[in-house]
Formats: sequence, C-alpha cells, structure tokens
Amino acid sequence: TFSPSEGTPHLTINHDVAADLDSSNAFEGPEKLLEVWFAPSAAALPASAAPSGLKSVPAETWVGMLDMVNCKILSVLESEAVDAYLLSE
Amino acid sequence: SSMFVFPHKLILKTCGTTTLLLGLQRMLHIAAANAGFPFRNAVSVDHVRAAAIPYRVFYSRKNFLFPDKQRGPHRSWKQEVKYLDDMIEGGGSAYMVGRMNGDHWYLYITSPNKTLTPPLTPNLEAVNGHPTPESMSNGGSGANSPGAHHNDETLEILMTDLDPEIAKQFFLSNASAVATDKLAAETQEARRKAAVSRNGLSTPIEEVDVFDNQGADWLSAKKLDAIEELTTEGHALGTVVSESCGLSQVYPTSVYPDARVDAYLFSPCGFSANGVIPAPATAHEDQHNSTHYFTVHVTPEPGFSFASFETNVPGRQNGKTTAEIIEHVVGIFRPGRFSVTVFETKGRSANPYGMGDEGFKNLAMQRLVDPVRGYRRIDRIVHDFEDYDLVFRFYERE
Repeated sequence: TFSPSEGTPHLTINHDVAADLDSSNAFEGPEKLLEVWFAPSAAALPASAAPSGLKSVPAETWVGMLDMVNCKILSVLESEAVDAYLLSE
Repeated sequence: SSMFVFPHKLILKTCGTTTLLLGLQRMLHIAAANAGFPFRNAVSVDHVRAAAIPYRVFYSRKNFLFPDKQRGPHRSWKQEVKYLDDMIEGGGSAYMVGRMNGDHWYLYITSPNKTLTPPLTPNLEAVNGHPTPESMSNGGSGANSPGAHHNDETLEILMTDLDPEIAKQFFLSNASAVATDKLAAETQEARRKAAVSRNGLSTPIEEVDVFDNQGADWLSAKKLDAIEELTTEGHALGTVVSESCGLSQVYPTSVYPDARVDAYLFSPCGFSANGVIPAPATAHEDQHNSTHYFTVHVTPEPGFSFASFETNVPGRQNGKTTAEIIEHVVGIFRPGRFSVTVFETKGRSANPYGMGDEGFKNLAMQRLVDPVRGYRRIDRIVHDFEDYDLVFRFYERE
C-alpha cells in the first residue's frame, strides 16, 4: 500500500467542471501572468493577517474572482506551503 | 490556466482570451476581507471597495499572436499598463524586452512597498511555514532588512512553432490511443502473471485464453469503467501525457520524492499541468521546508502552436541546473523559436552553495551565455532592477 508522506501534496478534482470542457475555440497560446505579493515572504505576514495568509481563503471564495477572469477551477493540489489550482481555458 | 496561492502572494497565469486583470480588484478585496491584509479605499473591510495594499506587483506576458481578439484591457499593452496604474497606488514601471518586430516580452513591475515591512521584533513562535529565527535570518524578510524578501528565482520558457509531430501528443485522440495501448500492455502483463501463478511457469502471452475466468475478471465492469476513465477523462489523460512526453521527468520523484503533478488534457486538444515540489530533505539548509512549483501550458494547433514552462524550483537544488532544465523542456516541445527569462533576487545564491561572491558572479555570467543545443541565440538582454536581475534570451532553431 502506498502511504504518502506528510509533505506529499493532496489532489482534489472538481468533476462538475472537468467532465465537459471544450477548448475548440482556443486560439491564443501566450498567457498573461500576474503575481501579487501582500508581504515580503510567508514568514513576514502582517499581524492582522490570518496565520496562513492567503492560504486560509477557501477555494469557493476564489470562484467569484475567477469568474471575472473567465476561468473555472478544474482541480486543486494542496500542500502545506502552496495550493496549486488548475484552471479551465 | 493556473493559480498558485502562497500565504503571502498569489500567482495567476491565464491563457487564451481570459480577462485576467479584471479579477485584480476582487483579488485585492479578498486579500483584505478574507485573509486580513491591510487595506485602503474604505473605512471598513466589509465595504466592497476595500482593497488590500500590495507589497509588490508583477505583470508580464509575451506579445499576443492575435491582439485584436483579446478582451478588456488586454487589447494593448498601453491599456493594460493604464489599468494597472489606476488600480495600484503609486503605480509601477512598464518595460518591453526584446525585438519590437519579433517575439518580444512585456513586464510591469512595482517597487516594494516599504510601509508593509514587518515590525522589528522577529516572531519566534513559528512552525510549519510561520516565522522561525532561522527563516528570519536566512533570506527572510527580517527585521534588519526592511523591504527584503526570501530568495526568489523564476524561470520561464515561452515556445512557439512547436514540432508538429511532437504537438500531436497534446491532442485527445492521440493521447487516448496512447492510454489504450498502455492499458492493453498492463492487462496483458497482468494476465501473464496470473498464468504464471496458475501454471507455476511462464506462459507465453498468446497462449493465455483471454476468455477464461481470469480474463473475464480483468474485463469486469469495474475494469471497463477504469478503461473508460483513463482513455477519456482529462486528468487521467493529462497524467498519461505527462509521462509519455517526458514532463514528469523534469523533476523526477527519484530526486523529489514528494513532488506531485496535476495535469489535464483538454478536448479536442490542449494541455495544462501544475507541479508542487517540496524540497528534498537532503537539499541545502537554505532550501529546507520550502516548496516550489512549476506550471506548463500547451496550445498544440498548427499555425499558432505555443507552449510555456515556468518554475521557481532553484536550479541545482540537488537536481538539474537551470541550463539542463531548459534543454530538457525544449527537447520535449522542439519549438522553432523560444524565449527564456530568468528573474531572480539580486545576489540570491551568493552563499547557499558555499562559494564566495566572486565565484557566484562567474557562475551567473556563465549562465548568461549558456548555449542550447540545436538552437542559435538571437538576443540576450539583461535588466538590472532595484532588487531583481532579469535575463532575457531568445533562440531560433538552427
């Protein structure tokens, strides 16, 4: 039996979205990349912030923001230090 | 598209005609209202206009293939810059890197907001990602270095004009066939083992009756479901493609045992993958307890084929050097041309590998001239920012 260590990230798939995606109309490859820092490092969060900062924000809260971007969450790979969201389009 | 959420920063990379910047206002609001970061624009954080104050912002993209088809502020770089300047107090600086009549790259960057540096008293209660005395003194933003931040290194490879034969791997029809072949091979192997178990000797595969009881078991409804899922479901096929194209070997589990890749193959084509790479326990002290990421996006259609690879896994972290990573990734896609950008904190590696500043400078200079086999370097441009170095290189196939 495979037993992942504590450090192994955990995957959650959003089957509702992932099942019927169609990318037939995609034509532009180059991406836009936005990186917003709210503190200099994970070890330097302001006193007002939640202990795990942005990672304390539940996935469903990001959905509204991602709707404005025209992306949907396909799956989330969660780890202690970073959560990786795979998105549509 | 992909999003990476760290305690202190968020990275959003979106493909196609997405309207990434239209999400910025909401992102700043969530950071204030749901994560507790200091905010402005409102008296109460509950107000919809309350927006967290960013410590710093980066926005970048390659020039679009079809800019007229983009939406919102993304129709032109000028509009994007205006949008960002309007949104971010104090504004930022916008750059174009590379040939205007070629595959150039755009960057918008703000200076660190020094008002958001932490208090002078280090937080000593820390565990599991929270401050420790070690992390505060080891490149972390510390009390004695206002505005400083953790070592940071991002490598991005943007590839166009992919080899058409290679690009076929990223079509669902092709990947589905690969998955079916893989399943058939696994099933045959299982049958062979079953036959060996029954007969006590190695039975040639062709002599095993596929309709015997063992075969019927293997083709049970459950197995058929598994076959259906593996050959059609996006995540399952994404995993198959990650392995077959060589992507899963960029950061192999033999070196990064806790690495995990989440991949998806779109219908009828297109591919995205995120990797989360906890640092190996044997890595240098500086890398302990740090987790990095990589992300890959592929648009394989002829005429506008494109692939991107981005990572912040430090080169040489017990694994491949940056040059080896570039060669590996370029070998997967065999693009007609590609750009490489390396964005890193100034002097970030002056100490971690035990060499002096002079030794590191020599290594850094060497990396600036690294050739990539089979490609001719067309451009090499170095930008010396306030606290980051940016190296942009552009290559064409020989």
